[in-house]
Amino acid sequence: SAPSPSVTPSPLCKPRRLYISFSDVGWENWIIAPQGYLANYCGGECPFPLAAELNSTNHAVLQTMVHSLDPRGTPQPCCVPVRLSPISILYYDNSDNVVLRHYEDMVVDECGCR
Amino acid sequence: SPVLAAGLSRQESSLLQSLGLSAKPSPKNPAPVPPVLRRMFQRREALPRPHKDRDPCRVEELSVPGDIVRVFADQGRFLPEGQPQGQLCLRRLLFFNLSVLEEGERLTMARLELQFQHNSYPAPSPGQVLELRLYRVSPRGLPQPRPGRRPLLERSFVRLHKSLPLDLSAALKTPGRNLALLLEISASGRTGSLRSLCASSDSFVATSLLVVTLGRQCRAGRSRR
Repeated sequence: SAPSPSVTPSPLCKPRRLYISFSDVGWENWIIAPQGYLANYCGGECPFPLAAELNSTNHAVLQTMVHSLDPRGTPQPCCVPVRLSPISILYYDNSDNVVLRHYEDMVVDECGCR
Repeated sequence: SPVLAAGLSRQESSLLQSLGLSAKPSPKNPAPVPPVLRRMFQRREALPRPHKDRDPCRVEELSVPGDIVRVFADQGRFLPEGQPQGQLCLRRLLFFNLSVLEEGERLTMARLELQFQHNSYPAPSPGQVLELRLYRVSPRGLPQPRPGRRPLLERSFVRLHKSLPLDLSAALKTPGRNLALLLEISASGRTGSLRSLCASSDSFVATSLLVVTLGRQCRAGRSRR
C-alpha cells in the first residue's frame, strides 16, 4: 500500500478569498463600478467532532458522527455560506440608462457546516 | 468547446436575469455618469463591511424606500414658442423611455432635474420673475397650449440655479412605459426686452429624470417582514 500521503491537518470550513474582476467575465463594458469585488467562497472540511465555531446545525453534528462510523455510506456535511452581504453596482442597463442597484447575497461573510 | 460556451452563456443569461437584465447590456453611446449616482455609489463603498445595520431596501441618501436608482436621459425636443402673446422663453417636450421598469417595481421617488449652464440672475429690475410650468402630455400628440389646462407643477423664480430639481413623486405614482411632459418657462416683468428677460432660461442645457423604485426582491422581503 502506498505510504499514506504526508497528512497535513485538513483546513477547517471557513471563508476563502475570491476576488471577482468583472473584466474576467467580460462585463467591463457595461458595469461602471466597481471593477470587481471581494466575493469570497466557502472551503474546508467539516470533520468529527464538529467544532462549535463551525456554525453547524444539530443535523450536521449527527451526520458527522454517522460519517465517522460509515465514511463510505454517509458523506461529511458541506461547508456552505451561512451569512452573506449585499453590494451596490453602478451600470448601464439595456436602454443605456445609468442605474445604481443594490444586490443581496453577493459577498460571503461567514461559512458553516450544513 | 461549443458545449462549454453554450453552458456558460446559459448560466450568464440566468444570472443577468436575476440581476434584473433581459440581456447583457452593450451601451452604444454611454451617457456620462450622473454625479448624484456616482456620489451615492462612493458613499456606499466607503461604508464598513459587512453592512450589518443598513436597510438594503432603503436609499438612505434620498431618505426613501428603494433598492434601484435610475437616471433617465430626456429624449424630447424643443417646440416652437407657438404662443402669440406673452413672454414665453422656452418650450420643450420632455420624453423619458421608462420601459425598463420591471413588472412589480414600485416607484417611490421621481425627481426631474433641469440643468443650466450656470447660475443665472435676470437683470436686477423689480418685478422680474421667471415662471415655470410643467404639463403631462400624451407621448403621441404634439401638445397644444390650451388655456385653462392645469399644469402638473407650477413655480416662479427670481433666479435660476445651475441645477433645478423638481419633485414629481406624487404626480407620477404610475409613470407608465413612456413619460411625456411639456415644459414652459416664461418671463414676466414690467420692464426690459423679452430677450433680456429670457436670458436666464437661454442657458438651459439638459433634463434628466431620477427614479427610485422598490424591486421585486425588496417587495417580497417587505411583505414577508
